[in-house]
Parts: sequence; C-alpha cells; structure tokens
Amino acid sequence: GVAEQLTPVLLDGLTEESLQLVSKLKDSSSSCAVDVSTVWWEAAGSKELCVVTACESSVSLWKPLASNGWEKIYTWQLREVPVIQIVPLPDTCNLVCIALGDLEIGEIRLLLYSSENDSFKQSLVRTGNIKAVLGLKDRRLVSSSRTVCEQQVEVVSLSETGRSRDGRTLMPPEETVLAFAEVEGLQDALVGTTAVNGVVVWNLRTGQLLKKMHVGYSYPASVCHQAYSDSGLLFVVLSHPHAKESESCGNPAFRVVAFNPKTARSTGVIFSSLPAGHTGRYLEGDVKDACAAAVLTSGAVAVWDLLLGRCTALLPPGPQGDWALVRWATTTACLLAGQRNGTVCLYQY
Amino acid sequence: CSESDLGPISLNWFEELSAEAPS
Repeated sequence: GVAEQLTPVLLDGLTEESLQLVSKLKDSSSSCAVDVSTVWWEAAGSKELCVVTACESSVSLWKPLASNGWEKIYTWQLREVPVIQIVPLPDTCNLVCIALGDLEIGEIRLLLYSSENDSFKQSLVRTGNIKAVLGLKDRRLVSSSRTVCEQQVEVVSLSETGRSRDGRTLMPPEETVLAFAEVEGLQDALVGTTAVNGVVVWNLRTGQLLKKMHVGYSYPASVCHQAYSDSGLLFVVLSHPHAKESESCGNPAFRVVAFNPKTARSTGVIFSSLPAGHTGRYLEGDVKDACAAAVLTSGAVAVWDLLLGRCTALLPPGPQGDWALVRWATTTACLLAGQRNGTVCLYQY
Repeated sequence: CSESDLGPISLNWFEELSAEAPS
C-alpha cells in the first residue's frame, strides 16, 4: 500500500513542461478503480491534502509522506452496494462523500472520522433514484431524483459530523436533470443540464427555477461542468460525449456557451478540441477554473485552457495501459490521472 | 458575441428573473 517514489518525466510533443509527474500511488488491494479525488484532512493538529481512491467495494484515504510517497490511513468497506463515484465537497475538511448504486445512483453516503468515539464512520445522507449529485460550497449537497411521476431537486446542508441538517427543495423542471454546476461570480445561482439538452438556472436561496434554455441540437447529451456569470451573460462549460466531428471545430470535447438568461438565446464562444493529428472522443473529464481535463477514447488524457480553447497538454496512455480517470485536485496546479488497476499519478500542471 | 445575437443584455438578470419567476 505504500506509494512508489517520484519519477519525473517529460512528455512528448505539446506536453513538454506543462505536466510533470510528481508522485504515484498504487492501491494494491484495488480490483477496479472507479474514482479518485482529494480531500483536506486534519489529524493531530496538522491539515494535509489527502488523496481518496475508490473501487467498487471500498474507499481509501491516503496521506502524503515526506518522501513524496503516500500512506494509506484508512479504508472504508462498502460491500452491499457498489461505489459509483466520489462527490467532492469544496471547502470541507475530514469529510468524503460518495455515490453508490448499480446502474444508477441509489444512495449517497458520507465517510468521516468521529473524534467522539475515535473511529472512522459512514452515514447515509439520502436514497432514491438519484440522477445527479454535486457538492456545493458551504458544505451543501444538491441532488436530483426521479420517481415515475415526479422529479425532486434537493439541497441538503451537512454538519461537521456529517449528519444532514434541514434541506431545501428547488423547483424541478419537467425534464430530468442529469448534471449540476455552481456559478462563479453569482453565489446564489445554480445551473443544471437536462436529458433534452436544456440548461436550467435556479436561485439557490429561494428555490425558484429562473430560466430554461436550450443548448441546440448539434451537441446532444451536453453535460454542464462549470458556469461563470459576467457582463450580464452566463457562460456555461459543457462537455459533449456524443458530439459529431465537424470541419470547422474538429471534435470538441468541451465548449463554452454564452447564454443571455433574459432572452434564453445562446451562442458558442470557444470550442476545445484536440489538436490536428490527434484523435479520440471525450469519455469523461473534470473542469476547475478555466482548466479542463478529459480522458479520451484513445486512452490518453488531454488538458485545455478553456479561455483560449487550446489543448495545453496531452498525456499518452501509460506503459501499463490506458488512462481511465482524470480529476483536478483542489487547485488546477495538480492533476490526478488514474488507471483501472488502481494506479494514480499526480502531475504538476 | 454581439448583443444582436443574444438580444438585450441586463447586468442584473439574476435579480430581475428572481423577481419575475414563480416562488
């Protein structure tokens, strides 16, 4: 369980100097890694940025060592329902949130350490047919769930000990909400993307559904990752797992779309595609600030500057196989890239 | 993008839509 020493590498082509391997960890007990994330963890008076790795039946917390290696602190066992994803909670400490289920999310749990009885614990936050979940600032969690007749969109506040306090219901649209994103520059706003390629905007404070806008038919199944409010416009970062390649913009993994929420009109602003000569479609990815990273069908990881629409780094598949996961740490200075065998590489960006 | 593409832009869109939307 102890990580390997760092091995700096230089990457080929456009990637030189932009991504540098800092350290690597390998969960030898992991059969099939499903997600990776980071969390601030405070123990014995020292607060450190730790790595969280998840496989289907367990979630492990890793602490950095002085030697650039990693030590596993604890593993939570989750044997009844498979883990689907880690749900990062921004600005929180000593709290890991996970989504579990079979084909779709059936429950959300918190993993934590209780100083009251000096033990690691887990607690159930909610159950249901959950379609989307996002950790919000100020230790809140928003999720959409669906029954045959109705959809519920709920924001839950979490206490320091993990127990959920009072929840607020947001007004649901008719269409199923499949992803959420917070809006930078507008504290009380939340956006979501729906199953029919719509973008919806809520007021988190009042629960009102403010606007429904359409992304357009050229990019089906768009998923929102991040939004920014500026100069009276709402800029939404969307990924396009099913986008068709076009001559004008190649094969866009991400697109920044400007919406005028007053009129619901929109226009594509910046396309983030692979540079000429590289192939691969978007499989999964992560966006933080103006940086986007994605795993591609080619098994590579690509990184873009969303403001320039330019691919700034490309990580080819490793000697042990394709990349499966890519996440930003709490800042875009650190990128985590994972393989299905449980290997996680930390890169400085 | 120009205003003609997107229609009239309001810097206070969030407050204005919150005042108009059903609660």
